[in-house]
Amino acid sequence: FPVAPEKEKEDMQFAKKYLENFYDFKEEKTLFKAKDLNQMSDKIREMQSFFGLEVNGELNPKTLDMMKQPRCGTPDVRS
Amino acid sequence: YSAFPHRPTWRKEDVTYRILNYTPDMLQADVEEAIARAFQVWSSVTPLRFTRLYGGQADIMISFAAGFHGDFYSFDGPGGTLAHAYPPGGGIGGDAHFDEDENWTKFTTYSGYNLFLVAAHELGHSLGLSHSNVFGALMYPIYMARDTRNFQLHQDDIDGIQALYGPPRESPALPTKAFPPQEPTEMAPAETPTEMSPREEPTEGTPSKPHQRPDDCDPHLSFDAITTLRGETLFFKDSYVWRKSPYFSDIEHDTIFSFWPSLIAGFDAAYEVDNKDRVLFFKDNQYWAVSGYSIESGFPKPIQNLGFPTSVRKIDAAVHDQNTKRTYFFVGNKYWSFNENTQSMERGYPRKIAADFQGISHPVDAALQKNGYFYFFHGSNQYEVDIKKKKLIRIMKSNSWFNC
Repeated sequence: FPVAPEKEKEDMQFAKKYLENFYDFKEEKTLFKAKDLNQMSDKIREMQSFFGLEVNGELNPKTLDMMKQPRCGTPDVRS
Repeated sequence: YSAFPHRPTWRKEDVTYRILNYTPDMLQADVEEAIARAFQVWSSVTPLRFTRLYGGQADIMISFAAGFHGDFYSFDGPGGTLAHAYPPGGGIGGDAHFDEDENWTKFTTYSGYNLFLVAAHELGHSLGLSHSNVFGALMYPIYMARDTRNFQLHQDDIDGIQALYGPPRESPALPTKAFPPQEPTEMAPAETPTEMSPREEPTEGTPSKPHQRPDDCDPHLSFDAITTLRGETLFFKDSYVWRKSPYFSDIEHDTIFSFWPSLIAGFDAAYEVDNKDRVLFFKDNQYWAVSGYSIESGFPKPIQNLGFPTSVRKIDAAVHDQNTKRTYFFVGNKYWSFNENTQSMERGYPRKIAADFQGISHPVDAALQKNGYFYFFHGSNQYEVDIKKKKLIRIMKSNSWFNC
């Protein structure tokens, strides 16, 4: 079924927090929404590659499900 | 596997840890056991040794906390992040934090998170490992419930930690040559008493594989430690224990793990204080006390608690004299006498072993008191001594107790 808009927003927030915690994603407070989404897609690709998921930069159910697994709080990637 | 940027590691082999607080989800003794076992996972594949401190600053400080707990990584309530740890270094370096909002357990059910598994992972970070993307590796970032009874590190974890610290040191015991499989031999007749033969030198030939299950009647068999326990006699070697019972004719052969899962294998010494139903196990500079299957809380403790000087890093053997209530500790060619009633070392020690134990003039691997005599084990021989008469009575093969 299509994801309800508020659920989609919620998932996006969750994913952003996850990527900040574990993949060194830094959301830039820029006006250019597109740039932000591209950077986030890059980080999603990095996370998908780490866990052996299909690497497409999309926040699909499998990727979200992996993000919601109980895990260690130490980052997977760090600067 | 991966390391942290700049590969931080501990620049020493003796690393200390301290448990700062406990989760109300588990018995303190179970928390201590889980943490001790988690350290053993890493000490068994590296030269590292871990000593628990009970005060002051330790290298690795272990604590339970919820939400914001003083560092930049607040916990997030139940689920999600379970714990985190910092790479080796000063201050917060090496510390491991566990989210108190989780349900911690010593089991591997799905009603909570197994503290041993999570702690073993976090301590990997405390030693310098970052995450692995190998599914099934301990350092994989996502929690996976699994059977912890015979827990084995994934090869990826071993490769990772040994890239930082190398493999364990050769075991202090002399490597023994491999033996072709042979029929159990007739027990060698008791030799005429002579001085202990000098410690056998390792001979050529491929060393036996470490921790291969030794053959009960191998004439070259030697032991790490021997103790009585509630009327039985236990013989320890590497991760194995032979159990000789007055109630059964045959010898039971088990793994130490099957009796005490959280105890480190490869003891140096062990002895029983029969009137306290207590057995003490020694490894390196620490000791544990057990009563039957249960490990007393608050262990391991440093052997200095018994009165050893810091120069003593490990003991070779120990035996309790049920008549005098003294325990004799053997280190090199000397021995100490410990008064179990006053719980203190006796004055005038250490003394030379040869001065008081006739014919025993080399290091002792293990010691036992049985039927009024003392038995001192050195390599594949044991020396039966009557200490009242200060007389060496006979020499036998170490495994003469196994009715080979």
